[in-house]
Amino acid sequence: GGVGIPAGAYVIPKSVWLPAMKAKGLEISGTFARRMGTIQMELSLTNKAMQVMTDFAIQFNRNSFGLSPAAALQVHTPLSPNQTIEVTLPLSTVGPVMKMDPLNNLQVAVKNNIDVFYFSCLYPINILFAEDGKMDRQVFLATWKDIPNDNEAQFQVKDCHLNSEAATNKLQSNNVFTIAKRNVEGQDMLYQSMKLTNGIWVLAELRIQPGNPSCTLSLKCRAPEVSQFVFQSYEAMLKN
Amino acid sequence: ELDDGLDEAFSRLAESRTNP
Repeated sequence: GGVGIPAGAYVIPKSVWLPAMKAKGLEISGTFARRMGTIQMELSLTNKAMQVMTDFAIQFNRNSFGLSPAAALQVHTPLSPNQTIEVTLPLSTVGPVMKMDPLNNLQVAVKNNIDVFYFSCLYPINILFAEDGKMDRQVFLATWKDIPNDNEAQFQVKDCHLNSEAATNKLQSNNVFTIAKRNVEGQDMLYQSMKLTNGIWVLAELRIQPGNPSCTLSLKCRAPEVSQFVFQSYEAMLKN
Repeated sequence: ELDDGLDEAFSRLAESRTNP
C-alpha cells in the first residue's frame, strides 16, 4: 500500500485446484484470504466444456479447523463455454472438525448441472490468525515458561532481508503481534503472539541479525503439530 | 508508563536465550 495505507494480509496467488480434464471441462483455481476478520475462499471458475454450466454448489469435508462455507456459492448466471467468473465464498470456522493429514488439508466437492467433482487444497494457516491474538505481556512470559522445551520448534527463515521494524509491520498486518523487542549482542529479538480461530495460542521469538539474511524463528505452542504450518506462513508473510 | 517489572523480565528472557 501507499503512504498511510496498511499493507494488508498476504494472499497467495491463485493456483489450479481442479483441472478441466478431471472435471468434464470445469476448471477451478483459487486461494484463501483473511480480509477484515473474514476468511474467504476466492475462486475462479472457467467453463472449458462445450455446454453451458449451471446449478453450482459447494461442500467441504470435515477438516482440522472446522472451516465451512458460510454462504451458498454465488453463481447467478449460467457459465457459458470459455467464460470465467470470479466468486468469493465467505467461510466460518464452526463447522465439524476432523484432524486431517496434513493438518491444513481441505477436501472440497463442487457440483454443477453436469456432475459432482472432488478436489483437495491446502490453506495457509495464517488465515486462521485472529484479530485478538495479542497476548498480555505477563501471560506471555508465564506461558513461555510453562510450555515445555520439547514443545519448542526452531526454524530458519532464509533470504529474509527485513529489519525488525519492517518485519513487525508485515507480521502485524497478518495478526502476528509483537509484544516485546530486545537487542542482545547486536541481534533483535522479537517476542510475538498469535491466536488461531480455535483458541490455540502460538508464541514466537524471531531473531534478526543485521547483515544476516537468515532469521531464526522459535515457536512454542501447546499443540506443537501446528508449528511447521506457522513457520510456512512466516516465510510467506516475510518474503512477500 | 508504570514499571511493572515486565520490561526487566523480557530483558532477562532475551538474555537467557542468547546466552543459555
